[in-house]
Amino acid sequence: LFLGRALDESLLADLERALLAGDVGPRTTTALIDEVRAAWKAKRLQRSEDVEPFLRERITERLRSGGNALVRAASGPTVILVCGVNGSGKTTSIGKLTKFLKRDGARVVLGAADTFRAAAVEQLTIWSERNGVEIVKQAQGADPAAVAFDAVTAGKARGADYVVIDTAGRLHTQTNLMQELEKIRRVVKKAVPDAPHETLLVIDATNGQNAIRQAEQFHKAVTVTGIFVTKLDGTAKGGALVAVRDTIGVPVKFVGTGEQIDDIEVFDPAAFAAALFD
Amino acid sequence: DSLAQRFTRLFAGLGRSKLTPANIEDGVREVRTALLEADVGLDVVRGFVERVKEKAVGLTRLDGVAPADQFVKVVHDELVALLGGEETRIRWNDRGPTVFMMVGLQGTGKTTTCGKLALHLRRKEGKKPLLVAADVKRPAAIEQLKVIGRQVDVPVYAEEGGRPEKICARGVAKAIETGRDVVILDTAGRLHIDAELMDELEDVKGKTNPHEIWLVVDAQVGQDAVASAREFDRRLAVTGVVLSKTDGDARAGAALSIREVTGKPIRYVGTGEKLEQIEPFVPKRVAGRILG
Ligand SMILES: Nc1nc2c(ncn2[C@@H]2O[C@H](COP(=O)(O)OP(=O)(O)OP(=O)(O)O)[C@@H](O)[C@H]2O)c(=O)[nH]1
Ligand SMILES: Nc1nc2c(ncn2[C@@H]2O[C@H](COP(=O)(O)OP(=O)(O)OP(=O)(O)O)[C@@H](O)[C@H]2O)c(=O)[nH]1
Ligand SMILES: [Mg+2]
Ligand SMILES: [Mg+2]
Repeated sequence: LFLGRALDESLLADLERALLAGDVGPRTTTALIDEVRAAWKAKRLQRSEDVEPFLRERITERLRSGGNALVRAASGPTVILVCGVNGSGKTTSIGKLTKFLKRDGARVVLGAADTFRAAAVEQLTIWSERNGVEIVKQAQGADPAAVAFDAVTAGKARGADYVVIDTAGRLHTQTNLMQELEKIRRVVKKAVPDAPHETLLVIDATNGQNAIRQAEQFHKAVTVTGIFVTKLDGTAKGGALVAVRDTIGVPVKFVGTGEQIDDIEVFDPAAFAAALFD
Repeated sequence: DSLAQRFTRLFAGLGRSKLTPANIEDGVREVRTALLEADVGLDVVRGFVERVKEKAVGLTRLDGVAPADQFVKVVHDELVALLGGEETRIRWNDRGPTVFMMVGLQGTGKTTTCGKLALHLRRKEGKKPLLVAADVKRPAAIEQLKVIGRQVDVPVYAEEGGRPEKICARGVAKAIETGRDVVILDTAGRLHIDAELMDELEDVKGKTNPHEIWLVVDAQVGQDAVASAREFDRRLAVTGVVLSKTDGDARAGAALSIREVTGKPIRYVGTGEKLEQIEPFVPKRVAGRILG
């Protein structure tokens, strides 16, 4: 893309366009391009072909720290609480994550704590059947915190390695629903004091700058420990994740790359940064 | 802060003196940043900013109104003009049921919007809709539409498995047979770059000749709005857009991008998860939120 070009402001303008087109956002983009310009003026960057690798490395390094490993419980089941806005891909991601966790023979129990949306429990039940794992559920309209509590206690009693809890989609602007999510977390803590060990925020890669608001508000409500970015198999680049990382300091742990059970990957910051320039 | 507040600061030193090309540049830079933060498409921002500059320079000959307020008005009016200005009433079919086809990327709110549209048409237009479950892939998608159908008291046509275009054709036939005057096809979410699935949508269109093909777009969508809307429109000749999840705080710049790039009007906005929560699109409201 930048071979045989002069290292000048027009090259920087093209890089800026690539970042903006990938949803990196104007402020983060300006900060990154300023870093490039500073390195260029200080003669640390001399050739045009070094600019993109330099920029990729700046982005990778922002995303890499903290690693991408799941937090594990010291003993008993590792409880994973999954949350995020409507339609981001939570239920499907849980279906994929379950198979991923089962690779080493781990035993997984699912909790269907979305008791509100039409056929949400049926949807997760199909994923539990595809994985051959048990699912804890109650009647439509039941208290989501009660289902979460049941799932964790059942997982503990049956010696499960993981309990993964699905919650209803909610917009971070819905105060009562954010309070409901806080309550689910508190109740899960009652069942197992260190739980939830992992709180995954599912973010749709097609989202623009609002992803940053989502991350801030969900983090405030329930202390997010990892991000699962979905739909990276489309043309969206998920660039808002750079600012999300800068804002809440939480690492991206998983990537969704499709609608099937195997379409999950562990997050690779270098690959993510490189894709911004494809 | 809102764009208006930023302009007020920018032009604070000018008092009642005129806008000059130099200070318009600063204002224009603020507009560009604000629109990008609001997720308006990159190329759409460029074109929009050029038009604002032209109109603002034309204004420097006017006196009397504070420069900041003049500038805000130019930007606001330009946005409203772009977003609105089109007759968007539904044209009912007089030779059989009016067919609506709902399409879009995964998770944008199509199924929910189908339910909202069915309820709206039943209650507000006295129609007798039939919902058709054309998503045979997503786990429990058919069940989801059936539950929604019960909630809005509208029948649902569904088949277990089979091809979407055949199910939709039989759904339309069923509507004719049972005296339903509206058919709403709920298709599966898909990527605009999935050629096979985009072909499938063309097949559904070919078999049912929809009068309205609405692209359901998530208000939170970023730069990807342009590529996806363009491709859905290229393949299907979309007749309208529904912007969902506007009850959040996403600035919804996609509304501007899609309108600009496809020329298609936004017909309705989704304002919540409940099936009553759909409203006709009001350009001024979306213009206001894009400007923050
Ligand atoms: N292409 C693609 N589609 C995905 C991915 N992850 C999820 N989806 C699709 O996105 C849509 C929504 O997925 P769900 O799992 O129902 O999302 P959710 O967050 O549970 O939705 P709510 O519970 O309604 O808030 C479905 O059509 C999924 O198949 C992904 O990585 N790639
Ligand atoms: N807050 C809010 N949520 C909405 C709105 N419209 C839809 N939703 C929610 O968004 C999520 C996805 O809605 P669906 O109707 O399943 O989306 P879809 O486009 O049919 O999804 P796929 O068929 O998987 O592509 C659900 O949780 C809905 O309740 C809206 O206007 N506001
Ligand atoms: Mg779900
Ligand atoms: Mg659907």
